[in-house]
Amino acid sequence: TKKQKSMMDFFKPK
Amino acid sequence: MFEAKLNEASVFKKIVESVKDGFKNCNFDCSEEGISMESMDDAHIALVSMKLGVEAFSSYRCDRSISLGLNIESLLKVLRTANNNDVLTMRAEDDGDLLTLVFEDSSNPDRISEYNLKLLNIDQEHMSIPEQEYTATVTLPSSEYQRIIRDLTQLGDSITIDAAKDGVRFTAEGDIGSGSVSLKANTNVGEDEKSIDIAVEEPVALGFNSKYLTQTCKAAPLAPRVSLNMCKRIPIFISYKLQAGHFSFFLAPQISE
Repeated sequence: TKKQKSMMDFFKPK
Repeated sequence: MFEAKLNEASVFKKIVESVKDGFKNCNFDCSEEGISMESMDDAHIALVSMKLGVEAFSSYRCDRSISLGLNIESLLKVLRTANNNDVLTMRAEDDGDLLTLVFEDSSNPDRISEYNLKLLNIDQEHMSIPEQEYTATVTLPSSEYQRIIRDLTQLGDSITIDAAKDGVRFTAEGDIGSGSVSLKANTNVGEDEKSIDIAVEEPVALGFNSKYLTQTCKAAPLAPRVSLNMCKRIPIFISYKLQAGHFSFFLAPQISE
């Protein structure tokens, strides 16, 4: 099964 | 004082139409370089990033950088009152709480409409997006991309994009069966807009929620071509080139644990 990643896993707030 | 004039209101209307389904409130950041916008959906799966450079406007003035916080639905209500070839002027005072939109009908100079939208205070963080080299880039007509996603979404709620040196394959699998669309790299001589350009250093396959991919197709009316930039295990970067700027999405993938 695949898990939906969140954008927060890749990008951090400035 | 901020004042920007677009010769075709439709450009801005198409941009706002492209974000209406996933993004509720957005800050349009105006600076001396133009207007930019960055927003993430509530589920933090998609990020939209837009830039309209000063050259996109027939006249442009921005004395001080300001953020115009707007409710997308309200903004669309106003933009939909315009004809596509109306001239649109947007205006805001530095410390004001309104955005004024003025539409001038190019075929009927006697008709001028003016709307004022209340600005919102939107607490929105900007994300630090790392510079990224993508190992696979597929550039195709945006109408073709839109059709593939629309067709495959009917079969499953997840779509895999598989880019290899000789072609790209989109696959969906669901309860009723499965489907795929393959495109081979080609160059239509004299018809560059229709070509499928594929640059792959390393084959990549990434899966996405089809609902979000559908969202990224909504921008097809903005540009004839779209590029899909991929690298293993990171968000896809889907970009439409505008005449003076870009309209892009980042979409987080589904990854096997």
